[in-house]
Amino acid sequence: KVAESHHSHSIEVSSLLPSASCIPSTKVLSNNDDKASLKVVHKHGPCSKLSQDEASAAPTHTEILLQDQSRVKSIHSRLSNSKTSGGKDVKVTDSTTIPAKDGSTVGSGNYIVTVGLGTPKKDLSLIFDTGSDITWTQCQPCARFCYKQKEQIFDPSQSTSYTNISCSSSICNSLTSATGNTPGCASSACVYGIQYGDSSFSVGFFGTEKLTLTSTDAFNNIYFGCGQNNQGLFGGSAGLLGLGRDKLSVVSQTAQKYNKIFSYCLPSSSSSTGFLTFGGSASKNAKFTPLSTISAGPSFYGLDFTGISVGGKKLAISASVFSTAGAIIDSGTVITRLPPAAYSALRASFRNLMSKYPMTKALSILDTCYDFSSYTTISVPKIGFSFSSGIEVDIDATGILYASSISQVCLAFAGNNDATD
Amino acid sequence: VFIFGNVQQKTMEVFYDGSAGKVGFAPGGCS
Repeated sequence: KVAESHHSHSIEVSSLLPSASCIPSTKVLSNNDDKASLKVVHKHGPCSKLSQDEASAAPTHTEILLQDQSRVKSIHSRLSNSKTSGGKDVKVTDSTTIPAKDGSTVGSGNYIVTVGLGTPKKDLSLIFDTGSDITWTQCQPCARFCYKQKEQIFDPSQSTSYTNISCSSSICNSLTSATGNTPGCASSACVYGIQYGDSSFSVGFFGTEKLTLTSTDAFNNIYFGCGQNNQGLFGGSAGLLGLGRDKLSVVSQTAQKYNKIFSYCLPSSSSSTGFLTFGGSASKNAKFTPLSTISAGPSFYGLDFTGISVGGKKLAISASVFSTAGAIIDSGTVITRLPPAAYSALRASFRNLMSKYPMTKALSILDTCYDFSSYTTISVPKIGFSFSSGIEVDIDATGILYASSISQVCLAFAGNNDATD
Repeated sequence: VFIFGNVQQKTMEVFYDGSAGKVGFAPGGCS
């Protein structure tokens, strides 16, 4: 429902809100020797079986954006406190010993995939997250607490392929970099703990298990967290799939087959579907830029942004604005956060080009909002990003606006408070 | 940091090659 012109998108206003029913992508997910593809759905959309669970009722847009701000705060905190994290041991029965500033918030604007765990295989819907590393699921007997999830909670005693990791094992110590917390020990079993910025957390036994991605691709002895005390905003999902750069992430653990290659497409709305593919090759029309490393947070995927264009015009932003802050790409953060100087330039240009439309009140962290209730079609300037490699990428029309309702549609960007954030 | 969030990634294929140290973006990735 989008028509393209050179520097703007023409959008039907009715298409700004998701459909009430699922309209799956027409893309055929192929699997072969080199790759394994999974369907991606929005956690709270009609394509997700979790959305039908009354215990995981969708949060409001304001709640989503507040939770997103918690995630962003925790990422900033994790980067600025990286040298002081991991000071305390964790125990299965005591969540309060986990530093609250470490890890990253799960949030609500998240996407899920379904994978198989154990022998025989149990299907579990996990939030996929490029901003964290540990994969975990809730486990029986839920020694302390399990939140309500849609699928049956995984029971390692019913799996012939589950093994606990000993706390004397060197891999147990690897949890410190993957979670930001020193692992604990219970009856010689390694105990992991991860807490997210909104106070959601998971604590449990660190073990290995068979992970089945597709009917043809399964991996034995994948390290994962078997959660015995899990509380927070996981919205009916069974846990998290960690896709960060740490050696304990699923990406690193399957590197022998997929060579640390994965790709995804997030759907245009919560009523459609996307994919997550391990291995394979990029589309022929892909533009590439180097990954960079944030020294304070090496498990994040760093990018070198150099500029922003709005409506075909490059904004006058000094390159140092981007290099001072550094940048990461994160599948678990909803709204892009820009350095303050970059955001104010983007906002001024966008407001200028959208001046014919009536503005309305802010939506949480989003301060540039419009009332489109008198329009059937709107014209929105294209927004593009440039990178140090010289490539320029225009974001899709669906990535420019965030609609709470037709009468409150906002520019889907926000600024950081500090230029060094 | 500047965080590139998931709303802005919608419908693009985002391709990670951790071994080669690069990220690719392709429009129209979901269809």
